[in-house]
Amino acid sequence: RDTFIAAVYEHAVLRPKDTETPVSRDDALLLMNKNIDILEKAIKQAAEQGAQIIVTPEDALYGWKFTRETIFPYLEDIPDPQVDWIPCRDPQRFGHTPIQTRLSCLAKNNSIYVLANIGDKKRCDSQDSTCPPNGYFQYNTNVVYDAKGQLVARYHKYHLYSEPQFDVPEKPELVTFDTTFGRFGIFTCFDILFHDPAVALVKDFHVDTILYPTAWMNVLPLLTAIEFHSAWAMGLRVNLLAANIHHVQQNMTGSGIYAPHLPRAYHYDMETDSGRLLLSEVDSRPRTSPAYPTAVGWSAYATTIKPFPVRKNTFSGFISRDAFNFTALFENAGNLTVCHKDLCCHLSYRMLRKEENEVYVLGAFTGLHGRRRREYWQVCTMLKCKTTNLTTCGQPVETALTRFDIFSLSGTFRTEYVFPEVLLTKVQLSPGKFEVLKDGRLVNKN
Amino acid sequence: GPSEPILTVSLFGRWYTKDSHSSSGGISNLE
Repeated sequence: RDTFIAAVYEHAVLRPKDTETPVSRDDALLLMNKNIDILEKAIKQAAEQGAQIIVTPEDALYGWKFTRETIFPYLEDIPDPQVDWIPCRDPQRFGHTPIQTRLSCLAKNNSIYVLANIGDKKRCDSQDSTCPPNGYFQYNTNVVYDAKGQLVARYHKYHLYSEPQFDVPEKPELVTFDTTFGRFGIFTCFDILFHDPAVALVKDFHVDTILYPTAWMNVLPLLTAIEFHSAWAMGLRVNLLAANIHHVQQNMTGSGIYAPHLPRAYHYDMETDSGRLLLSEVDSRPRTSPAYPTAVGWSAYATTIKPFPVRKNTFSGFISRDAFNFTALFENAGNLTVCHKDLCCHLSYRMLRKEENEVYVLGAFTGLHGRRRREYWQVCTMLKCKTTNLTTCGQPVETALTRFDIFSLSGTFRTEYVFPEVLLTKVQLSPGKFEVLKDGRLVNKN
Repeated sequence: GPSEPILTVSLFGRWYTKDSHSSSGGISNLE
């Protein structure tokens, strides 16, 4: 097939009450089955509308606030997919696995691939110094069942994020599976910030589509879910099916079906407490599609031009914990350069009308990010400051009034991995309204 | 026509080979 219909479901998870005492297995099953009741409706609806595959979010069956002990009743032993198992047909084969059986039956009965995120427990040898005190490794795990209900993929999350209830696998797992509608790869949430397994699946395993369950807390201005995930798909030129949890109090919303050249469908909702099903037709093998974007030389333009005059009144400001160099867009139109160490960012712009109560800045940052200082970032950004006071530049802001009829942003990046982000007022994307030129300029299409 | 009002336009680069490996990817992430 040249195309297929993909579905993602943003799920408003029913969470257990906070407790330091583990619930019984029966209570754990009761809660997980209530969540699956909701997922079941979405899966049926997706299948009825012709979807071949559906992705559900990370932590969608039980939430996220656990200790190693309180998560334990929710876990099942998930075998390696090489065992060729259809839990729906052979539910007793690997012990007590009612959740895997129900998920497999949902896939089989609706003839649709289903990705779900559940917990895996693996007994270990107490003589092994790495074996936890309870005798089990516990993993944050994605499973995929094919349209016959067979377990075809299992992935253990590598880059955990505040998840003391889970263990880290020895190495990043590179999990793929093939279908008649392309090759798929899988990873989870915070994994997307790192090379392995995320980039390796695309570069070394040539997957067409990434299945991506997440429980992503939005952080403006650079890391809201729809913004970063759509940019990652575009930067790596791959389909990304991103299913986020819906939990407004924790800033969790933002799911999408992202193609390499534009977002096909996305959802961001901070107003309601409801889940949402998204469907869209996507290319099975985007590399062979006429719409497949060309490779970008991210620093080609920025390193060949003479930098624009650097203003004297460059100032320092923070995005999260990162110290950016900023320069303000004081005029209605102009050409600006701002540098941080060896990263120089160039902006050409024209505002349709400069709103008097709004200030924009151009910013540059190169260095290890945040308090952990593990990930090396190189960022060029033009953003609206929270107020006209320049000390607020970099702080989250959700609305804007200023329209630009021209912008062109580029930078002297030393990496080939650059993700182009455009976010509009009220935290919306701008599908089809901007493009990346092959010399690395991010420009509007007007 | 002109764009809808803009919050941010960014080029977000990740220079993976410059990541700090003093703590492996395996450490639980507690920022």
